[in-house]
Amino acid sequence: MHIQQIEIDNFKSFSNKTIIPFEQGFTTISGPNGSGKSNIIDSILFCLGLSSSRTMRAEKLTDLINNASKRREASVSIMFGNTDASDDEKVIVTRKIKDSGASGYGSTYYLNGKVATLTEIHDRLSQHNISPGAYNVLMQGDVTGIINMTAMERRKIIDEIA
Amino acid sequence: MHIQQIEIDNFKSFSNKTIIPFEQGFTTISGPNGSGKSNIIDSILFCLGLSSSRTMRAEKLTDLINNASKRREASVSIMFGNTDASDDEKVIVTRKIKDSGASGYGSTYYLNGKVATLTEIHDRLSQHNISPGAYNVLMQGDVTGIINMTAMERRKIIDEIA
Amino acid sequence: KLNAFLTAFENVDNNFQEIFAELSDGEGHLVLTNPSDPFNGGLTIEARPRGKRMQRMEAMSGGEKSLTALAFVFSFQRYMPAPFYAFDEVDMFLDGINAEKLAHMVKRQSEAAQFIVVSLRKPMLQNSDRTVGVTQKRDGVSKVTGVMLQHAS
Amino acid sequence: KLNAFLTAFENVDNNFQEIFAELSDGEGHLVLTNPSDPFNGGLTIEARPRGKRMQRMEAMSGGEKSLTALAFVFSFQRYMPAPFYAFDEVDMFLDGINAEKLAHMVKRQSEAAQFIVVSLRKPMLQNSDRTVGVTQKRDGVSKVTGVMLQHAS
Ligand SMILES: Nc1ncnc2c1ncn2[C@@H]1O[C@H](COP(=O)(O)OP(=O)(O)OP(=O)(O)O)[C@@H](O)[C@H]1O
Ligand SMILES: Nc1ncnc2c1ncn2[C@@H]1O[C@H](COP(=O)(O)OP(=O)(O)OP(=O)(O)O)[C@@H](O)[C@H]1O
Ligand SMILES: [Mg+2]
Ligand SMILES: [Mg+2]
Repeated sequence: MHIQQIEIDNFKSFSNKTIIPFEQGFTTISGPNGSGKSNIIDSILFCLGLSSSRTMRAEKLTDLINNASKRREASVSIMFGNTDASDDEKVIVTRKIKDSGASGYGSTYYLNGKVATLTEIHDRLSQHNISPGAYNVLMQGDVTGIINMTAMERRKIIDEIA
Repeated sequence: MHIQQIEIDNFKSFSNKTIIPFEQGFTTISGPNGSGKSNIIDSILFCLGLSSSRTMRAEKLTDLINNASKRREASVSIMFGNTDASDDEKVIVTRKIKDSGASGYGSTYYLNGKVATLTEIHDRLSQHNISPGAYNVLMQGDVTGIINMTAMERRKIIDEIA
Repeated sequence: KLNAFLTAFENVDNNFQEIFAELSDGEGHLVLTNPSDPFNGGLTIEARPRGKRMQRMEAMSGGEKSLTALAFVFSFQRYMPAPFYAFDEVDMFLDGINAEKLAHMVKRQSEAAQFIVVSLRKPMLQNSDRTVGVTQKRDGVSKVTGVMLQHAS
Repeated sequence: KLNAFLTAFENVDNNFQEIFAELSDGEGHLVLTNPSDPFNGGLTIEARPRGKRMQRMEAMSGGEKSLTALAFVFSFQRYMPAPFYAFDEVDMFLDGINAEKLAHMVKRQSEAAQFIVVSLRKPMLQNSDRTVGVTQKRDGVSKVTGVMLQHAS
């Protein structure tokens, strides 16, 4: 069970719809400062509902929509699967945000194409040990955070997984 | 006016008396993790009274004394001068700490070999724009600190130098 | 609830001792500041790089802290394995030798789970199976360029 | 007191605009959140890397934030020049190109002041006049090894 593909559309610096295939094993992502590497990590956090807008460096959710395009909606879709699994064993999680200007904004989750609640997404993912408390996503600066946190905060990490 | 020599004796990981000569221009310090590079920077902060024990990663001042040796005192001496200046134009700042166990500890400053108060040291140094508020010493992690500080804290940096 | 915590703590501590020994050249362990009443205390990390004395994490060098924190994260990851891990530049403080050790550990772990690691460091890139390149032209639009396969070795 | 502050702020802002343009490929300036009553407000940094929109520092990438923060430090250093500067691994977040730009700037600045810079990065080491090596054997005793002179170029 691994990420087979991440589709990023109009999210942060990815104004073009971008499909990135991923394989099992050990993949690195590299490139110049400001090119968009951390934004790919943010897209995973965004899609799977693993964090708040602040940890994706946005003041509010609509800041995550590409700011250079006229289009005021963004979406990220992640396909999970097994190499030898059939297509109906794949799990596709999608999240869209739409900025309706004065009338606010909307965020919708989809599980395999059907609208789902964040709770349904989290339940499905936590069966595979994917959850905010799992720390399976380490953001730029998180290592320093673990070093600098208080002893109490560090103990709470164990509470989360107990 | 530049640092011509730093003499580190029994301070942190420098259990042997170490004399490091410095020249004008651009000097780099390099070596493996944990070898003692930041400790050299700490020795400058310690000697010139530019920080508290916390920013030198010690819980209390006596933690700065080398913990592997029986000797319970440490000192750092910094010689400032000009390349073409005579010996009597040099400025030597020295600081010693002595751990007397149950009876406490003592920290003494010296200016050109004579006992001086921290205020006298600071007055002498601030004539050359060397002071804690000057930020001329950037420690490991300070850049992140400037990024993460609040707008109010950042403005206070300007208050310090106004 | 206390039992659940103590079981988790013990497992994570065992993992930490093993992983820390592998990553650094020393030994470390986790410490509950209030062992009789853990929820009223915290968790600290004590480690002793080889040849040095036991010290609390706060006193270590930048690279040593980084390695210790990573060993800690890997310890509870190993307790609750996830199908994928995504790391964003976790090798910044490490010198060449430690960056290499970390890359080897990720390579070994990647047989059991998928690792997606953002890095600018050669040891990490060279130990990975493939590298996804990200670039931007002057217009600020991110673009994923080809996937570079590393030498199979 | 207000005048002293505004004079300092104006000078630092001018320095920042110049230094930021030199270090990054864009433009930036300092902003007082409360210009009519500065002591009841803060200071934020707005910058626009070339081709991108103006953004507050918090939204930038790791390397962009680092470069911006360094430009800020250099701006008030230039206002109140000190005889020496000591930097401990300030180039950690920077990619190869930005690390090179930073090293060139330090080299130029070092004609007027002494720079002592701890670094593990090649661009920084190669641009310096000399490198002081620090090592430790297994006994944890720090030792300064010879000074390596860079190629004069
Ligand atoms: N909503 C948005 N629209 C367009 N661009 C954005 C948006 N949000 C962020 N960006 C841009 O994305 C860029 C940052 O990308 P990212 O943080 O992924 O860089 P990075 O490759 O991780 O760089 P580094 O190596 O410095 O960490 C910034 O320059 C920022 O201007
Ligand atoms: N009082 C002390 N006595 C002996 N050793 C000490 C003392 N205080 C700190 N140390 C040791 O000094 C070492 C750290 O040195 P320092 O922080 O200078 O390393 P560094 O070269 O900057 O490494 P890095 O590249 O990881 O930042 C630590 O391993 C620590 O154990
Ligand atoms: Mg980044
Ligand atoms: Mg250091």
